[in-house]
Amino acid sequence: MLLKKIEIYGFKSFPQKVEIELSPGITGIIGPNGCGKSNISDAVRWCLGEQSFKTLRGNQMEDMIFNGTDQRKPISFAEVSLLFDNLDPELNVDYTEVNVTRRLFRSGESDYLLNKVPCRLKEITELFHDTGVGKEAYSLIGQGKIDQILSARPEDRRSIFEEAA
Amino acid sequence: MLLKKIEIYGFKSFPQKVEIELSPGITGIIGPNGCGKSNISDAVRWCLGEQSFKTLRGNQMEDMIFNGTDQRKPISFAEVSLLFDNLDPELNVDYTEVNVTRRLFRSGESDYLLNKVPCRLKEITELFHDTGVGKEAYSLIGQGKIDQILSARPEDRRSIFEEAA
Amino acid sequence: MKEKFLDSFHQIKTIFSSVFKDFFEGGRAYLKLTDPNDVLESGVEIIAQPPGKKLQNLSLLSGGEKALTAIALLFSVIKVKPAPFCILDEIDVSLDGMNLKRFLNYLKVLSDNTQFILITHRRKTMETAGVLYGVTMEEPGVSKVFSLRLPEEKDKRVS
Amino acid sequence: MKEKFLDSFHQIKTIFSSVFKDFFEGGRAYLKLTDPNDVLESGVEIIAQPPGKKLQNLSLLSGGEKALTAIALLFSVIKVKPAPFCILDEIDVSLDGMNLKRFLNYLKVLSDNTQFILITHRRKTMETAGVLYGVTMEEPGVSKVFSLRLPEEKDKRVS
Ligand SMILES: Nc1ncnc2c1ncn2[C@@H]1O[C@H](COP(=O)(O)OP(=O)(O)OP(=O)(O)O)[C@@H](O)[C@H]1O
Ligand SMILES: Nc1ncnc2c1ncn2[C@@H]1O[C@H](COP(=O)(O)OP(=O)(O)OP(=O)(O)O)[C@@H](O)[C@H]1O
Ligand SMILES: [Mg+2]
Ligand SMILES: [Mg+2]
Repeated sequence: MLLKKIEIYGFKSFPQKVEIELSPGITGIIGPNGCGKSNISDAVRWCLGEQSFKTLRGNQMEDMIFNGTDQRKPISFAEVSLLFDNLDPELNVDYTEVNVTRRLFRSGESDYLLNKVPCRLKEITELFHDTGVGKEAYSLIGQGKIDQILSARPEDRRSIFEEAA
Repeated sequence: MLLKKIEIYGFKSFPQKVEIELSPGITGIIGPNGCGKSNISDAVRWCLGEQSFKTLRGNQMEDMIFNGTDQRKPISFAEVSLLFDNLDPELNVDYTEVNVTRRLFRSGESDYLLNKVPCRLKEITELFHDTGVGKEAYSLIGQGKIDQILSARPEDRRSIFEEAA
Repeated sequence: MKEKFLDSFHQIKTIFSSVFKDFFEGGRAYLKLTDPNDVLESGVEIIAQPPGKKLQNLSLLSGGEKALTAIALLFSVIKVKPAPFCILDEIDVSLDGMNLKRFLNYLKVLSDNTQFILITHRRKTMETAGVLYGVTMEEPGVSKVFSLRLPEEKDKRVS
Repeated sequence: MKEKFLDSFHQIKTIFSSVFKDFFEGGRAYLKLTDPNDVLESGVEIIAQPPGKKLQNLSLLSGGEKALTAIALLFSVIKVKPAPFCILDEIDVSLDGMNLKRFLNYLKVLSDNTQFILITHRRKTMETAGVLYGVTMEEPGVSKVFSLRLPEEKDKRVS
């Protein structure tokens, strides 16, 4: 399974659609302070079903939608899609490509889509079960969060081992 | 008032006496990971009366005393001295030089000395009162702690303003 | 469930000890269950001892030593169960030059099975990446992304 | 007591707004007492708005923007009440190249009245320091300190 593309529209500081094509190996993302790098990582975490706006550095879920600038008005919804290539079928679906989308409107309504067909979060979580992908998994390490793996209490450290079991 | 010298013996990773001469302006301290840079800043904070071993990254106060290596035995006490030049007398003492020393024995006994004369911590705290020097003051910012100035709750932010009043 | 957890725990434990030795060029580190009789609830104890130093509590490690130990554990877990992709946001920030090199060498090995996306400000990390994207806010408050280096270009680059 | 606090609070507030503008080359920031009627207990609200961006909660700022805002506040307090010395442990770690330069420029101004001791891994910060000490552990586990640059050498250095 390969993450081929991240598409972001209306999420945090992305009022214009952005597509990031990915390939195997190591991809670097660089840029000045405050330009939107960590917002990309937040977009992926959100798309995979993150429910806590605090983990996404916001005060309410609405903070995930582009809030406007001096020159631009706020946008009414945010949408993030992750496109996976499923050639050697790791994901339990018949498709060779799997597209996961999450959308949020200012009204608070939030949709999930699997290959453009509306679904519930549960279906997405089940799809990625046991692959190491997901908002809890060890595959997303936020800025300044690497030390938390060694976190203070031994019982808090279990989760990374459970994910890998 | 000028901090002229930091002397460290037996504190954390300093089994041999170390003297750091300081001058006005900007002094840099560099070196590889784990070599002992932050231990110097801990030594100053400890000397000025820090009581919490947690703030000093230890589990008990005894962790402040050199604990030995493969080749060296643990040491029985730690001692840190700060030498201030008090030419335009900011500190309320008649001396032109003020030497503050803190010592800790494995037994848990801890001494403070002012110009080599034993004193209580209270005398040191009073000496530096209202100068901006001290373990609570904004003059010691630990590794990874700069963001705490903007800390989460508004009522926690007061302390830096009180210090400056 | 229990067997599965124990099985992967022991694999991670063995790899962690060896990754730690690679990273610190010596020393030793190991993982222990705080309550081996209750595998499904037990916490995990991490003991790390850089070379030449005495065994101490994790809290006495330096900023860079802690980050390196945490990365060693993360990489051990990824080695045992490779996640398809992994996004790391400035995990190289507190590493000195030598430790950064060791981290990047190990990352290259793991990137055969796992896709890594690294957000970074460090030059050496940028040079290790096959593909590079830049993010800018030419228009204040509006993020745009553009490609700085395509996959096949990596070989052509004059260093 | 109350007057003293209010007096210094207002001074810090004014300076903070201007240091923030220097650091971010625009935008605005200000301090507010959460409860002006109870000066001795009131909390302090910090509002920061980088240039071109909408007014937001501090939590939405990036890692580097937060550090820069915190440094602006620290420097404002030091300007109002200069501490004799100040030890800063890797406070430059999350700043990009431009912000690092702005930080160092301001540090130089403040260092006329306050002695700064900076622990750092950044080259530009090392170059700004008048005196430089290196810490090593040639013998594992044993820290030694040696002088890399003495005060008068700064001028002789070939850049
Ligand atoms: N809902 C939103 N609408 C508009 N802008 C937003 C929104 N949420 C966050 N932002 C902006 O995104 C910026 C932060 O971006 P981000 O944290 O990704 O920066 P970064 O590139 O990671 O920087 P650093 O190198 O400092 O970590 C903030 O300046 C903030 O104003
Ligand atoms: N009581 C003690 N006895 C011996 N060594 C100690 C003691 N306390 C701490 N140390 C050692 O000090 C080291 C940490 O030093 P310090 O935190 O100053 O490193 P640093 O130079 O700041 O590194 P970094 O650049 O990673 O932040 C640890 O490796 C630890 O083993
Ligand atoms: Mg960031
Ligand atoms: Mg340190």
